[in-house]
Amino acid sequence: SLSEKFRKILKDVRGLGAISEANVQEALKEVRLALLEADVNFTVVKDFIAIVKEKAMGKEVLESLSPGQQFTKIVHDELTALLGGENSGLELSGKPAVIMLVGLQGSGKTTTTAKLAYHLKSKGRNPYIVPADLFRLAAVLQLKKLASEIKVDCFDSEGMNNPPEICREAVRIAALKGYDILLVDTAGRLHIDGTLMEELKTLKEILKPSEILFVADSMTGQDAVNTARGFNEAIGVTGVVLTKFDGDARGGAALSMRLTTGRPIKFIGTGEKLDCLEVFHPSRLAGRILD
Amino acid sequence: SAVTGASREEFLEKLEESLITSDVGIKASTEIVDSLRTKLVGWGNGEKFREYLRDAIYDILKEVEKPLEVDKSPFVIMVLGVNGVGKTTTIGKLASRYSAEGRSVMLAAGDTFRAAAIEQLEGWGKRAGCPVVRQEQGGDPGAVVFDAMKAARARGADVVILDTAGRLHTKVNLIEELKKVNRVASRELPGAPHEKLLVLDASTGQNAINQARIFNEAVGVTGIALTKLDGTARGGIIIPIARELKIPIRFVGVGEGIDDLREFNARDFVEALV
Ligand SMILES: Nc1nc2c(ncn2[C@@H]2O[C@H](COP(=O)(O)OP(=O)(O)OP(=O)(O)O)[C@@H](O)[C@H]2O)c(=O)[nH]1
Ligand SMILES: Nc1nc2c(ncn2[C@@H]2O[C@H](COP(=O)(O)OP(=O)(O)OP(=O)(O)O)[C@@H](O)[C@H]2O)c(=O)[nH]1
Ligand SMILES: [Mg+2]
Ligand SMILES: [Mg+2]
Repeated sequence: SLSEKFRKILKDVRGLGAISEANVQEALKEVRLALLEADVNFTVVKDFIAIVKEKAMGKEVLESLSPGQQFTKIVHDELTALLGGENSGLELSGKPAVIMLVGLQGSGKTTTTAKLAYHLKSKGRNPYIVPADLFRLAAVLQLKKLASEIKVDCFDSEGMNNPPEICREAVRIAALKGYDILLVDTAGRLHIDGTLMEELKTLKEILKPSEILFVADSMTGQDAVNTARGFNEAIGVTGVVLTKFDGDARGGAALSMRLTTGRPIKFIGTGEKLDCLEVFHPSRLAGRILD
Repeated sequence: SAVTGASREEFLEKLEESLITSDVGIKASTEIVDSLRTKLVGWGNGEKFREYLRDAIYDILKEVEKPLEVDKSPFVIMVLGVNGVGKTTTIGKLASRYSAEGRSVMLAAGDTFRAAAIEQLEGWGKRAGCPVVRQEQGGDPGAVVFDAMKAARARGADVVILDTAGRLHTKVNLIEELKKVNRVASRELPGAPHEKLLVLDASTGQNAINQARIFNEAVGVTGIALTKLDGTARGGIIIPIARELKIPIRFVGVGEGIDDLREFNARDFVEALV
């Protein structure tokens, strides 16, 4: 493990005063290796190493900690600070409040839409699920089935002509029937697909969402920077949901997404069942990335 | 123009960076570029370096450029992989491809877990014009495969493609279920599944290596399909997988349409990567 490597590298530092540059360089090399193996973006790693080096250089080794532990703590704390930060609750202003779920193909948007509805219902809200993916085979049926599993009402998108029409109609019905939160599932798409990114902008204009959640796979590699940037520049992301966190992917892509969008990671998906949605804890992911 | 000492090192570092950012991984990227370092003493041209890098990667990938030979009847393909990578869509594309070759294709809806998975595959069956053997959601996938093997023999199907539920390789019980489905197929039809096709998403990072290792250990993977190469991800993860596991890369997915499937070509892949 990384902390064990730091302990070995820095075991002779104690008693010599502050950590020296040579000690730090070797330990930083290990950090760089660990972060790249954990799928943190190449450039993000560079910037992170620079920050950690500054924090570690000249720092007095505390009497109560071995230098290896000291260094581990610096790296862990810095990573936690970068991953976390601002309030990661859901912004639910609006009558009804609208949450849009967007992202690449297969990332887990449809499942997460149902999970969020379940989460909100258990908090006493009255959510309405809106399937706005008319492209993927049986996508509307998939969300309908999930909605019925958790006994949340679902807009009937069958027979509607296009996603904008669905969204307009769903907003109208929600106001009529008094649902207080709309959860809109959109089709997976590539950030480089101009036409589909335009469609997303159109949906945003119709829905005026208080949350646009970028649903991303926690096993995403270096490309996370590109996709997060692409979606953020097109429609502005308000939060990130990392799915399939129940696997063994180290999850370094999360750091790329957090730093690229500047937005908080709000939830993690921890399984296929609809109660498998948890609030994100930065220090937990930091530990996993550094493992 | 000549690339001298300092700038040559810079250039090699840039090449290494381009490999890492394509998900080749730090270990493989460093090893590949290091082997170039020793070979390239004295060569002085940046573009020449890139060419040598391409050749080095091509040498790795040409070993796994082995198209799938459908040489038995019925030829059974079991499609597996983690959640959301494109298994069901890839099956639709394969069904269309093999039907166009004049073969009779049959699909088996082996994902009995996920909502609307059966209906999604039935949709692809309609598009490709081939029958889908199915039971009910919540049922035993082994029972579906059993039915499919019997139906294939009875109807004289040329190709049978088994869809399975997405499953994380870390879920021991789901890996056991996959092994069971594999056993059912081989009991009903000796030699089946003739191809165990692992589907990997090109945007996946280093975790793809774990996926390949564990699925291979569980059922023996005989081919890989790399999907979503139409995005900006380069899919470099197949390089460490090729080096370590030597599993043939059969297909690449380049879109969501029924024709968006190509046979893997090592030279094309390398040209797009570096
Ligand atoms: N293990 C696990 N599987 C998940 C999680 N979230 C989603 N999945 C699975 O991932 C697969 C894809 O999920 P979907 O909800 O269909 O993904 P999507 O983003 O809507 O896909 P498209 O609409 O095609 O873009 C399904 O098999 C889900 O069950 C998670 O947190 N953990
Ligand atoms: N852009 C692009 N999208 C693809 C490709 N292959 C599949 N997809 C999309 O990826 C999403 C998931 O595809 P599925 O076929 O449902 O994936 P799966 O592996 O069967 O998913 P589960 O059964 O839930 O595990 C769908 O939106 C597909 O259209 C590809 O090559 N390129
Ligand atoms: Mg979906
Ligand atoms: Mg599927």
